[in-house]
Amino acid sequence: FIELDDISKVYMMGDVKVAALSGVSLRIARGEYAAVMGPSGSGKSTLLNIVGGLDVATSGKYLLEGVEVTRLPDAELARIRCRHFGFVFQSYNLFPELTAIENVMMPMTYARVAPAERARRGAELLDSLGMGHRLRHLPSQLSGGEQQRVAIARALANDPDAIFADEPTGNLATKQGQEILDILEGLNERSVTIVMVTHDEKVAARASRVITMRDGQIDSDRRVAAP
Amino acid sequence: FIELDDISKVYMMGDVKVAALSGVSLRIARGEYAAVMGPSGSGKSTLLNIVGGLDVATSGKYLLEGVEVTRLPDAELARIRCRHFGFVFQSYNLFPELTAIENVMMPMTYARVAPAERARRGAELLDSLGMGHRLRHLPSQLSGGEQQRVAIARALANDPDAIFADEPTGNLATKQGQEILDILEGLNERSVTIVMVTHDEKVAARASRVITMRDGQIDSDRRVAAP
Ligand SMILES: Nc1ncnc2c1ncn2[C@@H]1O[C@H](COP(=O)(O)OP(=O)(O)OP(=O)(O)O)[C@@H](O)[C@H]1O
Ligand SMILES: Nc1ncnc2c1ncn2[C@@H]1O[C@H](COP(=O)(O)OP(=O)(O)OP(=O)(O)O)[C@@H](O)[C@H]1O
Ligand SMILES: [Mg+2]
Ligand SMILES: [Mg+2]
Repeated sequence: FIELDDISKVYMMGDVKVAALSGVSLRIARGEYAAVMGPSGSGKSTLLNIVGGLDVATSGKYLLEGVEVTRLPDAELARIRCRHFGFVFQSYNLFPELTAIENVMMPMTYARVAPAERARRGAELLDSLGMGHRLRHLPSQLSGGEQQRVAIARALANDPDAIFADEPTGNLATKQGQEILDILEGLNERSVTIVMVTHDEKVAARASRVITMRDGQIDSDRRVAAP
Repeated sequence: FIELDDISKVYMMGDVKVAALSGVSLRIARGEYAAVMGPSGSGKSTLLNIVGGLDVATSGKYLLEGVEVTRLPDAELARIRCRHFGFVFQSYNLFPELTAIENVMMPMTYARVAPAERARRGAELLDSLGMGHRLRHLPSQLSGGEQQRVAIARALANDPDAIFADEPTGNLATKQGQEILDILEGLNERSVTIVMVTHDEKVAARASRVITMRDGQIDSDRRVAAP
């Protein structure tokens, strides 16, 4: 499904090189549930952005279903992302000028869903995440955890094949974090692929595979028996 | 030191009232180390913003050292905040157009610290938080946990009497989160007051008092024996 082949990402700061990723190789099969862990600055978000097609590697190959994605034109890449991928970013997740429900309806507009269906599905998703009472709030009028839940609803809007989530429960209390994980596990049971960056050992414990990063490289990659 | 007297905060959304806080009364003594917990949307950030003087209550009184703060002119309030308080917000913590070290030097400029001393202290604070190698990065060039650590360095810049931190370890892996907590405990031992919103039971376990919120009110307020 997803294959990274010796991927590197180097930023130039003046004449200093910052290697966010150096030589990462990875395969993710359809239906996997992988947690990505590692210290701050080890390259987790960078890895997720490249896997999700939001960022481009400086060297190495990225293949999606065997097709080299680096050769695809931008418009094609955007179309694949919109239809097949859902994202939850580490921050700055929502369009600040749109309400909660408008934010969730956004990806559906790209996928040409009819207006009535967009509104119905948007309200339903937000309601399932406990956000039914905040549909008309702007992001600035929502608490941190509420913004995070709206972002998750938006990631689910187009019923994606794969969800890439960067710290999706970072701003949520234990009980609400559990509800999010239950939702993700439910999707995984319907063979949605989940790749999730997390700092929380308890969250990683629910994945079937834990990839640990250090200094821009994969430090360990273990299958764990499903509990 | 800090006294909240029947504080309420109500937002108007058209003709719908959203009560973020309803009737909160609280006293915080100098040198306390309090954790604030509760579900998403229960009013923790709102409470912290009012206690820190960054937001104004719609009703009730707020007294600082027995002086009613709601009667102070804005400039006076800003001066107290700059000299005595340090803040770590839940997000959007840093000026996006300033580098890491410039962000940390900002509060020192307000407090009229000499340029050479600002640069020295800024570098020292960032170094103590493991950020010495990222002084010239802009926030957009930093990972989530790196941004959070720069925000903490900035909160410490003017050697404040009280630190108000909203999820300061939310984006950090366990080990780095522990280092932040060690720093905060060290400050508390020198009688810096710490008020910290957290979702993490382990983090709250290190405080001497746990305030739990629910639906805009204080649900419980317990002293715990220091471990
Ligand atoms: N500007 C605003 N206008 C309307 N409602 C608001 C505004 N700001 C906050 N709220 C509402 O007030 C409530 C409390 O918000 P607050 O940010 O204090 O919650 P919180 O406890 O910090 O939550 P979290 O754990 O998710 O960060 C939320 O339900 C939120 O929707
Ligand atoms: N645009 C950029 N320019 C320069 N350096 C960058 C840029 N973006 C990221 N970096 C650096 O790349 C490294 C990896 O960043 P990344 O965001 O992937 O880390 P992370 O593992 O997600 O960390 P965290 O757990 O703190 O979110 C960091 O050290 C960061 O400073
Ligand atoms: Mg990150
Ligand atoms: Mg909050």
